[in-house]
Amino acid sequence: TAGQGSITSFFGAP
Amino acid sequence: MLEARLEQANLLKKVVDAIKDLVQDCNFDCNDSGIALQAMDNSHVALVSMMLKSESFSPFRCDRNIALGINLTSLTKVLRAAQNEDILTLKAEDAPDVVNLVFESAESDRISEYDIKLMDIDQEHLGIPETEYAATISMPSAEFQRICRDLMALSESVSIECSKEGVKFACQGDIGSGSVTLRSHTNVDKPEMNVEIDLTEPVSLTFSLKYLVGFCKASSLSGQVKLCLSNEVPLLVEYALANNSYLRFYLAPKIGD
Repeated sequence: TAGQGSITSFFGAP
Repeated sequence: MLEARLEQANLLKKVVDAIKDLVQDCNFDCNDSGIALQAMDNSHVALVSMMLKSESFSPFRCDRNIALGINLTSLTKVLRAAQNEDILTLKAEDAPDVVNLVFESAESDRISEYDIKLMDIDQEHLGIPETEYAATISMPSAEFQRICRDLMALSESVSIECSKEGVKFACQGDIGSGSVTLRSHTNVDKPEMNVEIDLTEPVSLTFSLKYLVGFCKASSLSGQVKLCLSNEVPLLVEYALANNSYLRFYLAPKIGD
C-alpha cells in the first residue's frame, strides 16, 4: 500500500 | 498594541472550528497587514495557512509584530460565548500575557469580555514555495465535501486524476470501488455551482481521505473551494474569504505503491 508523505519533505525552512 | 474588530464573530468561530481538530496550539501572527496563522498537524502530513487581512477588520490597528500563542480548545470555549452576529473585537498589548476578546450584541446592550492566557509556542515556520500548479479545480465546497464523505465510506484514500476529460475522484476498498467524475460546468444563475478546471498537464495523486474530510469542515466559510494539484507536491485546498483573506490547507500526497 502507498505510504504517507510528509509536508516537511516538500516545504522547508524559509 | 493590537485592536481588531470583526463585524461578525461568525467568521472567527467558523475558522477556528475548521482547524481545531487538525492543530491544537498555534501562533496568531499579527502585523499591520492582518492576522496570519501557519501550523502543521502532529504527524506533519497537513499544514494550515490562514490569512485574515487587515481589510477584513474595521477598524484594524497593529503597530508592531505580535505573536499570540493560543490553545485552540481554549479559544473554542470562549468563542462559544459569542453569538454568530456579535461584533467581535480582539485586543492585545505589545508584549501580552493575555488576549482580550469582546463580544457586542448589535441588538441589545450586552457586552461580554473574556481574556485567554497566552502560551509561548515555539513553532517552526515553513516556507511555502510559489507553485505553478498543473491543475486547478474550482468547485462547490459542498460538492467536494460530499465526494470526500461518500468515498471515505469505502476507503481511506482517494486518487484525484485530472485530465482534459475532467476530474475523477476514485477509491478502492474492501467492499468494492467507487468514483465520481466532474466536468467543467457553468451555471449562469448560480455561479457558486460552477465547476472550473484549468489544466496545463494531466495529474494523478493519492491522498488520505481522513484529512480531506477534516478540511471540509471549512465548507461553510465559502461556497466554492479551489483544489490545486501538481504531480508529487502537496495538494492545496483553498477556501477564499472576503477581502482577499483565505483559509488554506496543504496535504502531502501518498507516495509509492
